[in-house]
Amino acid sequence: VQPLAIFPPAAQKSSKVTKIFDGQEASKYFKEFYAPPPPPPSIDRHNKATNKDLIEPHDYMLSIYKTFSTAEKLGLNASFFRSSKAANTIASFVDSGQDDLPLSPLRRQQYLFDVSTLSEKAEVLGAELRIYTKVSGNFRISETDPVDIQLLSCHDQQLLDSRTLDLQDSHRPKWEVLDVWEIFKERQHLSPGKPFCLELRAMLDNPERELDLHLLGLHRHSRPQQKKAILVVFTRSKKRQTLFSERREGRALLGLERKAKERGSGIKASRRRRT
Amino acid sequence: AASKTRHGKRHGKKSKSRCSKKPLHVNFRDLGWDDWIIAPLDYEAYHCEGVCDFPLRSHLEPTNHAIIQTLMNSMNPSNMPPSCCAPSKLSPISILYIDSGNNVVYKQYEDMVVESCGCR
Repeated sequence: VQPLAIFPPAAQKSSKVTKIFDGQEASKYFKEFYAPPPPPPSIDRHNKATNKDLIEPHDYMLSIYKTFSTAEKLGLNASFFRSSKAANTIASFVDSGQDDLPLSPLRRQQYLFDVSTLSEKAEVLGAELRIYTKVSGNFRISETDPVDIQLLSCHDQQLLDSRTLDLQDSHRPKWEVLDVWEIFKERQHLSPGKPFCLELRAMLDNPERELDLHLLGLHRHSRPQQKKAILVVFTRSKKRQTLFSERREGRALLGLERKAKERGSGIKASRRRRT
Repeated sequence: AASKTRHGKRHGKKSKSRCSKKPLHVNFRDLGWDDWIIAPLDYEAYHCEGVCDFPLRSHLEPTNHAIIQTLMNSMNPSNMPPSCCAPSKLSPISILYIDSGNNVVYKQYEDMVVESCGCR
């Protein structure tokens, strides 16, 4: 788990986590906070295989939930934390892009995100791409040669953000975070309803060349769900939304249809009960 | 008037308690919502229960309407019901769920936990 630190606006930052709690209460909450994430739900729990059982939330989303729900229990307003960007909704979208053949060199990757469920009315306060890197053991490079991972717009190849990889500690897996707020806002405005697309490349200086992304562990083949890249979008909706609106948006119907297949004619009773 | 014990409580017919918050355990599994809510699967909350009878206590922060309705009820109960005991302050909780596009979403939902009850 990549821990998510709590940073109240005026508080000073310590090495890892800002000290906002005191004494025993702090140790209790941090124990809970840093506890390993709960095991993924089993596929056949009570013979009820649902979509939820097939979707494994990224550790980052679990971390967000744990942090903010812990803050709530302490009476702190989660929206004040820097990491939340004052958002009251944080949505994650898993990359649906595909690589070419596994053995061919991978110079560039296109990341695709279906963001159609995002409300157009919500105010976007931030967007970031989180990608999982693990430098290959075969990759040897002198310490003086930095490797830049660069993010480009699929639309016009404009450079959006770049990050120099920390090669001192490069063989440990790491999540790199790239800011895509500006391009996301622009794309949402210009091409609503279309998948959001970003292109990634890794550059090596002297001589300047594009690296094979396999060397940075960025290939997608046999990558588990939880290690897939995610686009995290921070929004704030002024409209007070009820729980039932989420319930209405398709999931209930999907669930009913699935259960109907499982149980045959049981759907009518189920629908009556829900109504 | 009903006879009272030495602690001032009424004998016989059980009287309804004044409007206050009572513990409420919410279980999303029981509601059948665990197919889209990841966490929390349950949480501790409250519900409001009890009567708003005359005279209304100030901690119930009655609305002006509730004061009038309660007064009218006290004068003629058959013509006017007492005012309603309802949540007067609520707080949010965080929910992690799966949306219709199978994306994992964190949202802070307003008005999920009753903090106090009042006469409305």
